[in-house]
Amino acid sequence: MGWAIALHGGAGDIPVTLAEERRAPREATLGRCLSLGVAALKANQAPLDVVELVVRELENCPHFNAGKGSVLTTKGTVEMEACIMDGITKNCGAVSGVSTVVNPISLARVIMEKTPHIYLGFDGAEAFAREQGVEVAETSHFITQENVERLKQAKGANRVQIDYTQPISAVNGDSQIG
Amino acid sequence: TVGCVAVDGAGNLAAATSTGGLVNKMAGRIGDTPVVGAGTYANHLCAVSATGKGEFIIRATVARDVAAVMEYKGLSLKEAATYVIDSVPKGNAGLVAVSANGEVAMPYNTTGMFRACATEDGYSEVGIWDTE
Repeated sequence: MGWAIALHGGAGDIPVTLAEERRAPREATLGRCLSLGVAALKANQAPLDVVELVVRELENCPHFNAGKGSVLTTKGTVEMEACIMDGITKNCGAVSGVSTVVNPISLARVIMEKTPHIYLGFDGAEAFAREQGVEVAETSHFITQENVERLKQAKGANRVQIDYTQPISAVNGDSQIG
Repeated sequence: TVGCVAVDGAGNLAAATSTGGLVNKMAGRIGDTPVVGAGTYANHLCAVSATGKGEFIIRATVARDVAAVMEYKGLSLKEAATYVIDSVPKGNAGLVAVSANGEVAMPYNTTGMFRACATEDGYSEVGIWDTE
């Protein structure tokens, strides 16, 4: 049936009343990344390169929860994670707990290709990123005002939220429900 | 969370997922994205990238289960992906997947999922909510 590509920018309680100024940039980015991936497949690039290329583009967009625009931990910090996997060889790379790596998906790929391991986390992953010359940035590069507000809302409602859960009034009960 | 899955004309597959995790998560919390077989998986049959509430996706080993259901129950990609997403408690998961023969599936059990896809036979889609 030939080549195919699919991408996502997160699932959750995305209200159908989402304001146009929040919906339009996200849909435009999805369309742009889709075109990027299709062009790469038509140019006979390997699927592994195509998925890394598209996810890097999505990480660099502040409207999605990854890379720039990542949501914040309860401490107000950024802890990003990523994973990449090749189907035929089942080679894979994964990373967690990085706070300065601009494109975590590319670090995951370097872990897959240049270490005997699959998964590095936190300080070890940060050190390996620097050793390999993977691009890093100040934490402020990743934090958006919108996500500072979202953290305040989540704390106020004493909840953990997935990407687009809408704020609700304070609730009693387990703070770990989404 | 963002993700991409792709297959070329020769049936080579790959999956990639990246995320900042959950708003207000505890420091040190690991979600589904980097857990191979939960949020991200690819083999010779399909490539899968999941999104939603990581704790539910890990428990359901969502990405690996799509491939396993295809392999052991002989379901198509669409049937397998829908079966797996329906197995996750409502409101917590979505995924995008492609198969070695170029099929695409993008099921979710949340209100919406930012998604896009294209196939060689000319079909393409960009969406957030149910189109029906």
